[in-house]
Amino acid sequence: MNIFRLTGDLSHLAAIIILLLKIWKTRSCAGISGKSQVLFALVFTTRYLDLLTSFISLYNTTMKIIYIGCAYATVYLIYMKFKATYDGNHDTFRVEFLVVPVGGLAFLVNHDFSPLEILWTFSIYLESVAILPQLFMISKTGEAETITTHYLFFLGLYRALYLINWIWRFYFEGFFDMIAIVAGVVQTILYCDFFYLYVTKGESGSNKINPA
Amino acid sequence: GTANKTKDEL
Repeated sequence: MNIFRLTGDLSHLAAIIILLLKIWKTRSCAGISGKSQVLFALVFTTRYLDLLTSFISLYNTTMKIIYIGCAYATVYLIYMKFKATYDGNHDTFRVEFLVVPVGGLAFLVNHDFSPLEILWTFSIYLESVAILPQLFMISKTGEAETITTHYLFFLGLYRALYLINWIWRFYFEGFFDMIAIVAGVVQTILYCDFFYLYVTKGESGSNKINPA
Repeated sequence: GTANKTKDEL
């Protein structure tokens, strides 16, 4: 464990908690893409199956359980409890255009052709594009609530910190995982446009960002 | 191999 991975995990946890609390406290999921949240729940489910097969550390197990729990709680709030506030008309990204190619790629490019490894690879590839429905929805509505932009900021920051963690681990441990790195670079690039808006609009104090 | 080592990450 290094400081970059730890702050990355805490940034990820912050994003997940910020979103869950926002929906719970405002009792509304307006402006939130339910599709992205379903994809994240799928990412955690397929990646953390090793909870059943191997124990790495208390931290590792605890965080995985928290991530999975919050992901499903968020999906529940969006599609069940606060269904009336779900903005289905703007959450129209065709997720099958993400899941099918990612599923195919996981079969073609992986470290080991075993079920657990293919599911892990699928989750790595899927995570890199899972935010697209949310970014698409924001571009359609033309605005995002401040709290949603904070959620996206921490979510984007977490994988950017992981990129530094992988540089650190390559340099100090001679360890690298090309699949995780390439997917992490793609994932972080997708946030660049948003990061630019978040920083520039954030300074001007306007409470809504309007992606082009 | 290195793949197993990734699995200590979230």
